[in-house]
Amino acid sequence: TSALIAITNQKGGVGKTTTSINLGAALAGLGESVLVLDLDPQANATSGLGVNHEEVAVSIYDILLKDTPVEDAIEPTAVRNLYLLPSTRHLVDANIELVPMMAREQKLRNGLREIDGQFSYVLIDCPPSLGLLTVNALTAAHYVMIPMQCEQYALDGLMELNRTIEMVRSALNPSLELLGVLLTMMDGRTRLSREVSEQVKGYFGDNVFRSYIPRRVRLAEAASYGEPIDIFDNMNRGAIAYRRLAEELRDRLKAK
Amino acid sequence: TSALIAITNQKGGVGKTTTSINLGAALAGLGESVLVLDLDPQANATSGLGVNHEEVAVSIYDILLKDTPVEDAIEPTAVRNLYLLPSTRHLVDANIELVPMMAREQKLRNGLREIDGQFSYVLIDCPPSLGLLTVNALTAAHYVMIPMQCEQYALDGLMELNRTIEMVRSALNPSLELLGVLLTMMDGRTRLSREVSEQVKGYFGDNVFRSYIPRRVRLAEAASYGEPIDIFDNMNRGAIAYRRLAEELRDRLKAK
Ligand SMILES: Nc1ncnc2c1ncn2[C@@H]1O[C@H](COP(=O)(O)OP(=O)(O)OP(=O)(O)O)[C@@H](O)[C@H]1O
Ligand SMILES: Nc1ncnc2c1ncn2[C@@H]1O[C@H](COP(=O)(O)OP(=O)(O)OP(=O)(O)O)[C@@H](O)[C@H]1O
Ligand SMILES: [Mg+2]
Ligand SMILES: [Mg+2]
Repeated sequence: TSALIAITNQKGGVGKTTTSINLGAALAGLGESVLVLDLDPQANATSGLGVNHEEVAVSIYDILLKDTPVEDAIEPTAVRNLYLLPSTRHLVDANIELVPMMAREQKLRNGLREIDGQFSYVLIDCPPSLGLLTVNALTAAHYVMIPMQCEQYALDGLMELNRTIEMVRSALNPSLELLGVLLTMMDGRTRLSREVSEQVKGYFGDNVFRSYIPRRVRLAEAASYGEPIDIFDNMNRGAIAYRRLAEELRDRLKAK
Repeated sequence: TSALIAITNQKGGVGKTTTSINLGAALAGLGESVLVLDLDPQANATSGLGVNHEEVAVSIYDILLKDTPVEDAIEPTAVRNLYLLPSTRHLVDANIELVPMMAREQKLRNGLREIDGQFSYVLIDCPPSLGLLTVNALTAAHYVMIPMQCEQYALDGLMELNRTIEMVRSALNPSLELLGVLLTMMDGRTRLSREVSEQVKGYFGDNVFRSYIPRRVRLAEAASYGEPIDIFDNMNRGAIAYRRLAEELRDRLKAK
C-alpha cells in the first residue's frame, strides 16, 4: 500500500509546496514512484512542476466534487517516477461547495481508494488554512509532515495544528501519525533560527527530522523555472538537503 | 472619515502581518491615530503586538458573528496612537458560520460603521486565502494594499487576487481602489528579486510603492518579542523602510 503523507501547516509561506515538489523529486530519484497531489487553489505545486494550471482539463476539484476517477487527472512530470495530480483556481469554490455534502471530510480518502498501492508515496501539498481541504488531507493521509520556518509566527500556530490533527484522529482517521516536523529556510547564522529550532526540538523531541532545509535562493529560482531543484541545480545545498531528507524519511517509515 | 486599507494577498508568508504591524506603528509615529484589525484566525498581528490571543475576551469573531459593538473589542498597544482589534482561533469557524447568513459579505463593513472617523487609518490584516473573511475586508475597505515577495509563486497569485478585487468592486464595493503593491523581503543581491520586481513594475506601473521592504532578520525577531520594529530596533533598515512607506502612503492618499 502507498504511504500517504499530508504536508501541512496553516502558517503561510513556510515551504509546504517547495517541500512537496523537492522531496517528491528526491524520492523519485531513489527509484520510488511518487505522486504529488496539489490540494491548494493557488496551484503552486502544479506550476512549480512546470504545468500551466490554466490549461489543466481534469484536476483535484473534479475528484472531490464530481467523483471523477482519479486516474483521469494524474499526469507525468519532467522527472522519471514523479507524477502530479494538479490543482486549479476552481478549487477555491470547494471550501463552500463541500460544506453541505454527505461525508464531506472523506471525499479525498474515497477518491484515492482506487489508486492505493499504485505509488510508493503520495505527497499532499495543503493550502495555508485549517479548512475542509486540509481536513480532507488529514482524513486521507497515514502521516503528517509539518514544514516549519524558524521564526516566531510559525511557532504560534503549532498548538492549533496539533489540535486539528487530534480532532481528525479521534473523529475520522485513528491511524493518522505525525511523521515529523521539518525545519525549513534555516539560516544558521541568525540567533532567531537557532532559538526557534531549539524550542521546536524541545517540544517535539525525536519527531523533528535531523535533516533540515537551508535558506537558498536557488530553491526559489527553481520554482520560477517550473523545475525541482534536482533538475535545476542538483549540487546546490538545497538539493543535497532534500536528498538527505528523502533517505531519512524512507528510514523512518521502514522503522515503523 | 478614516482610510480603511485591506492588506491582503492569498499567497502565504509574503509579509501581510509584518506590514500591518510596522506600517501601523510608523503611521502612529507620524502622529496619526491607527487601528490594526486582525482578521486572521492565526492571530499573528495580535501576538505581534504583544497581546496573548488566548486571553482575549472580545475579538473580531464577536463583531462579525454576534453583532458585538466594535468599541468593546478595541484595545490600546504599547505604541502611542496605535490600537488593536484582536483576533482569536475562534475566527476559523467564521468561514463556515458566515456562509448561510444574510449579507454575509457586509458583516465587517456594518460592524465598523460606528467607529467611522475615530481613527485616521484602519489597517486590516487578512488571512492567506480568498474566502469570506477576505471578501468582508474588501467590502469594508476603501483601499487595497498588496504585499508581495519578489519570488515566483507570489507572482502567480496576483491575477487571481485582481479577479477577486474586481468581483467585489462590481458586486459589493464600487469605491474600492488599489492603493499599491508593496515589494517585501527584497534581497537586492539576488537576480530573482530584481527580475520579479521588474515584472511587477511592468504589470502594475505607478501602482507599485517606490518604498520597498528589505529582508532583515530583525523584523522577524521583533515579532518574537511582540513589538513593532520601531520599538525593537528603530534604526534598523526595516524600521527606516516602514517609516518611508508611511510617508509615501500619506502622500498618495493626500493626492487622491
Ligand atoms: N529553503 C528555501 N530557501 C529559500 N527560499 C525558499 C525556501 N523554501 C521556500 N522558499 C521560497 O519561499 C516562498 C514560500 O515557500 P512555499 O511557497 O513553498 O511555501 P508554502 O508554505 O507552500 O506557502 P503557502 O502557505 O502560500 O502555500 C516561495 O517563494 C519559495 O520559493
Ligand atoms: N522584510 C522581512 N525581512 C525578514 N523577515 C520577514 C520580513 N517580513 C516578514 N518576515 C518574516 O517572514 C515570515 C512571514 O511574514 P508574515 O507572517 O508577516 O507574512 P504573512 O503574509 O502575514 O503570512 P500569512 O500568509 O501566514 O498570514 C514571518 O516569520 C516574518 O517575521
Ligand atoms: Mg504552498
Ligand atoms: Mg499574516
